[in-house]
Amino acid sequence: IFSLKKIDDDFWASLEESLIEGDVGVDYTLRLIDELKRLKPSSPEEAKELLKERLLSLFNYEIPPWVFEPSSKPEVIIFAGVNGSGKTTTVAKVGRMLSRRGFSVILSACDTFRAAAGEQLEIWGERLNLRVIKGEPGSDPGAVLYDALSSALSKGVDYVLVDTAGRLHTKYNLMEELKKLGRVAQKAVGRSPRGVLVLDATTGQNALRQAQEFSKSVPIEGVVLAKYDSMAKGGVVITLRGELGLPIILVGTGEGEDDIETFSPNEFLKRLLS
Amino acid sequence: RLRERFEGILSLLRRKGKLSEEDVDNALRQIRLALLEADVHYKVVKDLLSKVREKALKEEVLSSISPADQVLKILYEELVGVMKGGAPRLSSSSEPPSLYMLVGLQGSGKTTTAVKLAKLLKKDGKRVVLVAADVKRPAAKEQLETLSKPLDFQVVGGKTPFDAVSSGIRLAKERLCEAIIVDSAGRLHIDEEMLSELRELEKQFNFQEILLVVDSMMGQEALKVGSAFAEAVNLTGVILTKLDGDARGGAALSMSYVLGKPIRFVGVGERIDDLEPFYPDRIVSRILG
Ligand SMILES: Nc1nc2c(ncn2[C@@H]2O[C@H](COP(=O)(O)OP(=O)(O)OP(=O)(O)O)[C@@H](O)[C@H]2O)c(=O)[nH]1
Ligand SMILES: Nc1nc2c(ncn2[C@@H]2O[C@H](COP(=O)(O)OP(=O)(O)OP(=O)(O)O)[C@@H](O)[C@H]2O)c(=O)[nH]1
Ligand SMILES: [Mg+2]
Ligand SMILES: [Mg+2]
Repeated sequence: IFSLKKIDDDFWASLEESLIEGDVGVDYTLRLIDELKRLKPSSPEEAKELLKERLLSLFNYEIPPWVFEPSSKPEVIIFAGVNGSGKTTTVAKVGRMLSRRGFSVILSACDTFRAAAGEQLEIWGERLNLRVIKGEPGSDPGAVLYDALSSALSKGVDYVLVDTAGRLHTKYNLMEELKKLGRVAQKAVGRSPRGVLVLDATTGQNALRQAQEFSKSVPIEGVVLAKYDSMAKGGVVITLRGELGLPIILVGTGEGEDDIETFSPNEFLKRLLS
Repeated sequence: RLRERFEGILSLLRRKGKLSEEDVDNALRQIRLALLEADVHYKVVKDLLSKVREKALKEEVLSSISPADQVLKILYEELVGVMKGGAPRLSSSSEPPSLYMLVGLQGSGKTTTAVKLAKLLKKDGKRVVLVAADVKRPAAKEQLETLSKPLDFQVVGGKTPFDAVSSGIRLAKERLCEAIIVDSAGRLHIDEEMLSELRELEKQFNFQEILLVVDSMMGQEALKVGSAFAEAVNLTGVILTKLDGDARGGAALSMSYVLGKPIRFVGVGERIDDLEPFYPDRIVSRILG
């Protein structure tokens, strides 16, 4: 759109479509365009620069330090999200990333519900030489977490990464189970765990509902945008940041153990505004 | 918000006696935003609403007794028309065993749906072989095995998807099974190599049906995803999953529009029983909030 010749109605219509197509959502798209119109850009290039500046200011935050080193030992991170979003694979990738940095890591296989969930994480653990604590299928996820945390505390482990079962935020009892998991962590290590929402980059406007509801069950302190290699724009994160103040911390860029990067606002905007 | 928009449109239109062209355009503007909020692709919205506009601007609609309801009826019918349901049962090949394959993006629900379909076939008295053609994902075969254990289905795998399908066909013939369901690996619609793999599988084997499994919470990407998979293989239908959530499901409309293929089933939960036939009017009501 920005290669169009001038600012006219066609330009604004194309810009609106481009943002909508990037899953930015109606509210934010109309808001951004409205703000942009008031700044009276004289050319499409200037409009692009202004929009970029506006969005960069929204993403002007530090990646939380606990992503790079534990604020206290063990740093407990609960990975939550809807079914199939990429949690288990993300837990493996983050485990690998941290262990390559020299930190000790335990992966807690707290999905005791889904078929072969424990096996899936166990295979990752073997491949990456990461310790996995799992329980019997059908056992209480809280009990598995308790074991993982006891072991982490006694061994002075730096990170406990908690893989949880996929769950739709519309299911009350599953959201209560997640709350209980947070309480187990709180009780065992004396402080609240970090909640991370794993979000599929191809998700549409339901992402906002997911973030809102999951935040009620566990303190969501960051979002991992998985499957960003799908080339989806992931525009929903603008609303997650703007409305809920959530930082996007990591981006999943494939199915391999090293396919994870820290979130780069510049890369994100480059794709969104391309 | 979606609900507010529609109630706003309705009350606005209902207050008027006869509708003017401007009234219809104002209403369509709101309807457009509502559909976009529901994740329907903007190109699909544009095309469908221009059709609605054309029909709504007919004199008999504008000066009918309740033009507002007329316009909404036209909208509703236009959307339902795009989403004609297909047969909520798998078609059978003239010569058994019938070979079916599920394809789609990572995490869309293929493995779970494969066993759901197997159970459906079993209810119809058919014997089913499940093929674990996902040789990449850790514990993919174990997942199929664990899910199908209570129903006692045979699960076969292989070193490659081609080996797995061949083994599945061989076993089905030996055991006189009427159906083979192939669970394939999740893949990106932009992964040329993985799409070629599907093309090769289609060339090598005679599939009775190839169904695209789509997560109902997908956003604008639905249009690209649908066309890419449809271009790679001859899809016979779509299965929409996770409808037990609260996603509006606009991706369903985009998919139907771009594929021209029917949505056959919907996944409404994680259990093997959680598969239902697709009803177009239900999803349209859901999209319209
Ligand atoms: N292309 C791509 N695929 C990914 C990425 N992250 C995860 N996946 C794939 O997405 C699928 C689902 O990943 P999982 O890690 O099992 O997702 P999950 O959230 O744990 O799923 P449930 O536990 O069933 O809710 C797998 O096929 C992964 O390989 C990513 O960043 N890119
Ligand atoms: N709530 C709900 N969950 C579902 C539904 N269908 C599948 N799931 C869940 O979604 C997650 C992903 O399902 P899978 O069957 O592993 O998806 P997949 O497409 O095989 O994933 P990949 O093989 O990694 O591409 C699992 O947690 C399933 O239990 C559904 O209709 N409703
Ligand atoms: Mg998982
Ligand atoms: Mg699978």
